[in-house]
Amino acid sequence: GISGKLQSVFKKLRGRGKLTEANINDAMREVKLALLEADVNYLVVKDFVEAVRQRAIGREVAGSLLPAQQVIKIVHEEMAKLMGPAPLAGETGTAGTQLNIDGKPSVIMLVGLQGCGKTTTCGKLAFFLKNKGLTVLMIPADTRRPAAGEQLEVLGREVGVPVYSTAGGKNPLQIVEDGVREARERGLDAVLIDTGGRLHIDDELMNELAEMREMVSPQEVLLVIDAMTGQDAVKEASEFEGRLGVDGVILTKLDGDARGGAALSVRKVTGKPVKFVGVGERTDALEAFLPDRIASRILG
Amino acid sequence: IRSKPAFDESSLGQLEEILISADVGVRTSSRLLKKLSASLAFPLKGKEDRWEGVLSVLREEMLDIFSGRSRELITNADGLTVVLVVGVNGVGKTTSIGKLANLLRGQGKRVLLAAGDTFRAGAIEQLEIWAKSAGVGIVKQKYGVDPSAVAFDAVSACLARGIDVLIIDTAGRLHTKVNLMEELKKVKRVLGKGVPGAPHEILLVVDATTGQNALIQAKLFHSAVGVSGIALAKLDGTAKGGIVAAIEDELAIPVKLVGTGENLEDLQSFDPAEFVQALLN
Ligand SMILES: Nc1nc2c(ncn2[C@@H]2O[C@H](COP(=O)(O)OP(=O)(O)OP(=O)(O)O)[C@@H](O)[C@H]2O)c(=O)[nH]1
Ligand SMILES: Nc1nc2c(ncn2[C@@H]2O[C@H](COP(=O)(O)OP(=O)(O)OP(=O)(O)O)[C@@H](O)[C@H]2O)c(=O)[nH]1
Ligand SMILES: [Mg+2]
Ligand SMILES: [Mg+2]
Repeated sequence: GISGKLQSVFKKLRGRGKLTEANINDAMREVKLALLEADVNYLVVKDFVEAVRQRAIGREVAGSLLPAQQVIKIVHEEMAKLMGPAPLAGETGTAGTQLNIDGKPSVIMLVGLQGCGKTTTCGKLAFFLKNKGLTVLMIPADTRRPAAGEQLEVLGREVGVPVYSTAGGKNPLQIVEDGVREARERGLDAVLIDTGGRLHIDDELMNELAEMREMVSPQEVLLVIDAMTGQDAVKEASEFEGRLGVDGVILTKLDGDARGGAALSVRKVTGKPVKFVGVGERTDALEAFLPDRIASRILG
Repeated sequence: IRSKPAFDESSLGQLEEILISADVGVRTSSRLLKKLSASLAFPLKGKEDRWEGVLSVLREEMLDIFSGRSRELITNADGLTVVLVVGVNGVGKTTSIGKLANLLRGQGKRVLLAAGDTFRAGAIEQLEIWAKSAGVGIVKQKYGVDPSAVAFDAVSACLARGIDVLIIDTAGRLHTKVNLMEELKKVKRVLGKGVPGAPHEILLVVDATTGQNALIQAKLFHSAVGVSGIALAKLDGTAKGGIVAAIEDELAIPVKLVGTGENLEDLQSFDPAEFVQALLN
């Protein structure tokens, strides 16, 4: 990984002295390559490497830290700065869920591109909240994908959380309005809205989400992002943040070997925290996001 | 940059940005740019040191990556053609199968679908709806049944009904999951026993928004079952799908189909010239 590459860049450095500009350039090139290979966005990499370079310039070949280790330390620190702190125990949102669930019901909207894992994550979150002692209702707001409703219903049965049942013909806004009203009338704690996948450049569908948000004032709008997303992560995240407003991110399919550089790009562009990660297809495969774990993964 | 007459470091940097931002990846991009620098080292008639000229040389080099391989779907000259559709989770396999069935039926072929995803919630119902839209039949069993059993069942049905093309849907699976890749190998073996040479086409569906991981996906699926073609889905988004340049460059697997939307007709043959043009824009 990056450690090995940086070791060989600085192998020729002997004894004390400043890291030369040549040393730094070689090292920065390795950092850049590692981040690009990890799918971090090109422009995010540029800014990141520049921040690292500024801190590395003029550093003495210090005491016990080898130059490579010094640069790695700076890289990790800059990454930690960017990704934000790990949630401290007890400081993770209401009732330890990392989510704002103060509403009655607290409305959580899942949004994102096609196929990133929204419906499956909806089932996982339902399971998670139920295990925290909350009463939950899931709303199947995807009227376009074939059998989307069935998919959510199967997940609902699996985790023992009801899915709002809607006689056909309603549009997503109607379904959500009725479902949230039902949850409010029943005094439920939380509502999870599974929305249909959409392109961030589809004006009509992005407006639909904005209207949905306007209508139910969700406590959480969570952008679901596939961990294998490449350079496009920046465009999609900035559109969702700009047009809709996002409160947090869920990174899915981290059980694979995608490096997950999209996490860095999305964080940089939206400033919003990754709250959870999906680590499998089963409904219990949801974990809290740990920033230092993704840092090591991205650096390889 | 367009007024800049010379081809220099900053132009090289801009080209690198175009390629990397398109997900072409570090390795294939630097290979392309090295070749480009070499081609432009010799002053070629003056216009090549202008930006348009530079782009046209890069375009030629990229087209070179895509040259020399057939992009036709493989058919079985001796009878039933079996197409196995594979790929990681959520990339667009089931939807692409619906579209492909429609395309082939439009060519006068008799098509049957097999619901080989017996795992994911709603998978069978989803494919059933696509079969209906495309006007083709479907073979399915219960959830939890071994996908190889569904594949075997489907082949029998096809042979009995004089079907021309059988398209088999499989569950999304990460290439890192050994047991799931073994399951896929078993499906392939069972198909081969049912029809000589089956599956004749193994299509790997790749999501155009995927970054470098798509190359690893292609490598592992290829080494597990052999991939004869790629369907690049979701090219209607802003992602350029440049990773297929790396896949063709390193594995020589042809991209055959492109998904350009969520509806039945949103499937086209892959056109390298059109793809490269869009990528370099
Ligand atoms: N391995 C793995 N697979 C996942 C994970 N999350 C979701 N999936 C799978 O990804 C695929 C797509 O998941 P869906 O929940 O249907 O995705 P979606 O975003 O709702 O899709 P659309 O509604 O069509 O936009 C399914 O095969 C899921 O089982 C995860 O964390 N790991
Ligand atoms: N915009 C766009 N969306 C697509 C395209 N192809 C598929 N999709 C969408 O991507 C999502 C996932 O498609 P599926 O066909 O369920 O993907 P899959 O690979 O079968 O998923 P799993 O079986 O869960 O692994 C759906 O919302 C599709 O409508 C495409 O070419 N363009
Ligand atoms: Mg869904
Ligand atoms: Mg499918």
